[in-house]
Amino acid sequence: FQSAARISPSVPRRNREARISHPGAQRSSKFLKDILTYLQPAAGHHKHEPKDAIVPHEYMLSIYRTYSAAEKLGLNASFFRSSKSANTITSFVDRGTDNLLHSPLRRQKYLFDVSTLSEKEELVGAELRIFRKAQGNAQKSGIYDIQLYPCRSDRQLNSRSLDPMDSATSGWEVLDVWDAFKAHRQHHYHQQQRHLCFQLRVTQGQTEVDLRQLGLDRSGRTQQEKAILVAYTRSKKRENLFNEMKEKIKSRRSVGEKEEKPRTRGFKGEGPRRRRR
Amino acid sequence: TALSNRHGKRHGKKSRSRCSKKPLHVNFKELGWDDWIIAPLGYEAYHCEGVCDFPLRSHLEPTNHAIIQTLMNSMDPYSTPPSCCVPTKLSPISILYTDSGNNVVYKQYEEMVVEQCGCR
Repeated sequence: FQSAARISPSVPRRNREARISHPGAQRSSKFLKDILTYLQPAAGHHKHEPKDAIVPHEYMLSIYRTYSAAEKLGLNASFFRSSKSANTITSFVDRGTDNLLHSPLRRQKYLFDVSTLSEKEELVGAELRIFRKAQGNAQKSGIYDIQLYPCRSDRQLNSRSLDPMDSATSGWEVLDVWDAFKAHRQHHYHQQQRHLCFQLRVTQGQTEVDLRQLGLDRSGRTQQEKAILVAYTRSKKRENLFNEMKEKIKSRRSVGEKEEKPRTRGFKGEGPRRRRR
Repeated sequence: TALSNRHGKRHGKKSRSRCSKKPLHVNFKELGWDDWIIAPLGYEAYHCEGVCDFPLRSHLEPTNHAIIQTLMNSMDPYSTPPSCCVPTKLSPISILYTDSGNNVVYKQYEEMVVEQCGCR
């Protein structure tokens, strides 16, 4: 998948300057100037270096591939009904870790920073996708019950069965968390609660199972094997591509200010060289 | 009186193509957007170019206003400019990108590709 590669910015400097001096750019709004400034090499040090490259999950790549292929075939509107009429699908990568001191591993907390999801977007679906690694020594009897809870409540959100034979092969367990996500947004709208937290446990009969037995432990996972929370949203108004640019500029600016702060301390009237000293 | 010969071309004026869709390739890397757009690397956006002169063809789907303006322009080009050749139908494209929190997002952006041009 060629397009998935992240390429570091390498637009020649003279091309960028030429663009800035274009008469159209001179008439541009402050925002357009921001964009052009952002494109200049001086601001470039805030851009992601290749080492920070983000590896998209195969699920997101397959969504992109499928929907863009459908678009080319003109299957646009009808096709999107299958994805709950969403026009935006966001994946949040799990930030939780397993406590290695806990043996056996009975419960796991899955943590997602959902602060970037705009309140203007209507949430039309959400699912938690957890990768389960194949286990060679799987038990051959009894059905497992995968159960999901909010971290601060005992009210079960969702459950599904897992056949012991299935645990012999790797795969993704998908759990619907739409209601929980909706409730989180309603309750924490004004509190700006950043994280959404789920707790997972698996039982066989009445007994809680060691999650390692089922290949659910998270140590040594690659980026693509980490659990993701997938949010399906629909824009309430027509989307403007520049909204994303605005957000990027804002976040880069805040990173830049943090980096600049220590350097700007000093007496009034001092030049940059003196302040650095 | 229309100031054109039997081939529809104006006398003494350099002939320009009629309003139509022309190629326009967008390269996200050249825009400097490749640090947040994962895919596609670029796409064919097209653009509209050409003149909207009398008589307007039906496939250009002119508005009533454009018909009047074009007629007035044909009678006196100095008093009224020709109507504008602009996109009249656009289609969306899918974009996979990273948001400000470095989450991978798929979004379908409306009105990205010119499908049809017309006079407005």
